[in-house]
Amino acid sequence: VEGDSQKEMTAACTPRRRIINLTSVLSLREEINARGHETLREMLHGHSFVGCVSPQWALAQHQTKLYLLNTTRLSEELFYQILIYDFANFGVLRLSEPAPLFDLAMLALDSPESGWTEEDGPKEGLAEYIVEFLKKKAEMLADYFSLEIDEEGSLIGLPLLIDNYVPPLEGLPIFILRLATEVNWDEEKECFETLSKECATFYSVRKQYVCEDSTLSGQQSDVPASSANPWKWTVEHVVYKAFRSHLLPPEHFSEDGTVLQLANLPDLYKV
Amino acid sequence: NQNVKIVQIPFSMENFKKNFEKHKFDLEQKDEFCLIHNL
Repeated sequence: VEGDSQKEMTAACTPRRRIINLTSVLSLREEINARGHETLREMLHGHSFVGCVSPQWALAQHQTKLYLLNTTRLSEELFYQILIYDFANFGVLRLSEPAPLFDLAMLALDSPESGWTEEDGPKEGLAEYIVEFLKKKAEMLADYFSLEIDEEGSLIGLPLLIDNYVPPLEGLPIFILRLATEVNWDEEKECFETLSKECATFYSVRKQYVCEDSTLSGQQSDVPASSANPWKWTVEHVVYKAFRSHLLPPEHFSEDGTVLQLANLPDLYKV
Repeated sequence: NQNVKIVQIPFSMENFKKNFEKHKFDLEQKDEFCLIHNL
């Protein structure tokens, strides 16, 4: 990873990219640019990584200042921007074994996060509906998002957004459920936007899906920990490295607690 | 597209289900709205 140039981190960096001229996608790119905050971008571009506090928080230094950064929000925005900028140009994370959407939907419906109650009807019926619904969208999902669903209704591929990063798969069931419930499938621009946001949330570094033995590199828990990089390594050397070159942070990150200045060296001298 | 990069990741639905059942969700992070009603 260290040897790669930063601009080659995303899988879309291949010699022959597909040129996207869809008005909807171009408009979403313009919106990202319009809300970008140049000072924050410079800070992320030139930061020195200090360390992870938790999966959600990390410390970074820039010039004379120390910052507390919300890795969850920053990574979510990073993946959203990659999904919009590299639209239809992703590599594929191919699952070694197909994951039946029905089983994933059932796992999600069994989770309290889904909000399922008996009034909603049998979970099996809802799961079957989700499978059939997503199968109808399979061609578009594969073509634009490298989200591959086979004819049997199983997930076989996910988009490769940045090299050496695999999303925490514990979030997969809820992601599948939310694809059916939270995406606006009726309007093109809103569809790409909401779908990208759901995908970005799934890929983000979230504390509920990252535990001490997580890797964020696709390793299963039965692999000896010594053979896989721990999640902290991935956050520092993959995610924060990508922040340097691939993230244009929105202005509100400086106001909503996503980026917090903890200390400034000249002020500490006074103390 | 011949230039598409493909990376295989190990996955077993059987193991995934076992791990998922063990997984404890952080209730503080839950979304408050009900997803099912949007189906």
